[in-house]
Amino acid sequence: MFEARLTEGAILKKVLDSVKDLVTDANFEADPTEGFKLQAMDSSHVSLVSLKLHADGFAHYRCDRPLTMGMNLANMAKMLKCASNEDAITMKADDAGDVVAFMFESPGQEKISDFELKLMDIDSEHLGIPDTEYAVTIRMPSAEFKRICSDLATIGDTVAISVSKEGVKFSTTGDIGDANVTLRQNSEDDKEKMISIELGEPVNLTFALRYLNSFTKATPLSDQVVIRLSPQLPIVVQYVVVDVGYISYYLAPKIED
Amino acid sequence: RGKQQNLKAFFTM
Repeated sequence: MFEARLTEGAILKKVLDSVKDLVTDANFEADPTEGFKLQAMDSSHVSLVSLKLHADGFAHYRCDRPLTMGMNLANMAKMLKCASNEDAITMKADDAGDVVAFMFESPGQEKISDFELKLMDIDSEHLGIPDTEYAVTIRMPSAEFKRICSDLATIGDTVAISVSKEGVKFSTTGDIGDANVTLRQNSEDDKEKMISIELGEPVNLTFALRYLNSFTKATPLSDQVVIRLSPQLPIVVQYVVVDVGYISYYLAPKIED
Repeated sequence: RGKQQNLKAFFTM
């Protein structure tokens, strides 16, 4: 059987909000040692989301054998919306069962809610993501990245991200004109405001803003976002929830026609 | 603007 309790249930609510616009149906994998995982591509196979909540990130975690649970994410989100942000959330499933149970407990235990979501069989392709040394690693406030993506999307459809010793430049162009936003590394002691750019070699890649904007739905999970880039490779946009897990998004670049 | 590549071109099945 599988049983996992998150004292801070709001994290699971935020995780669902971070994936449900990108993916309709997905297989969650519960693993005895690794934890609770999901890997899924969007329907056009342009982007991928990979999330993991570590087994020891849960207040209680029991998983006797690996378990695959296919869920409709919109329906899962409907149920999790019924949990209050302060609630603890426990997930439970039997090895051969066809439902997953969600239990919400209010902090004072005066309200206990039980929801059962029907599981579904989903054919999914699992992609092997090679371990790569990226040419560039950018760490910046997640709210700043969200702001840049949403601002540029009002001007154009794609963003060129170019990274050099000068900093990281986000550029777009559209019918009404152009926009460029440049960020420079800072020496902020305040970790939330830190901008750091590790540069192995300069990179210039173009991505669809629609997907990047969808990734920023994970902003409430973390004050900082980590962006990794290499020439001619998908971008990685990662939000780390300290001591709990992470959600990583991959997006294939656009190339010249 | 530009041709969107497929993710499967980068990652192994």
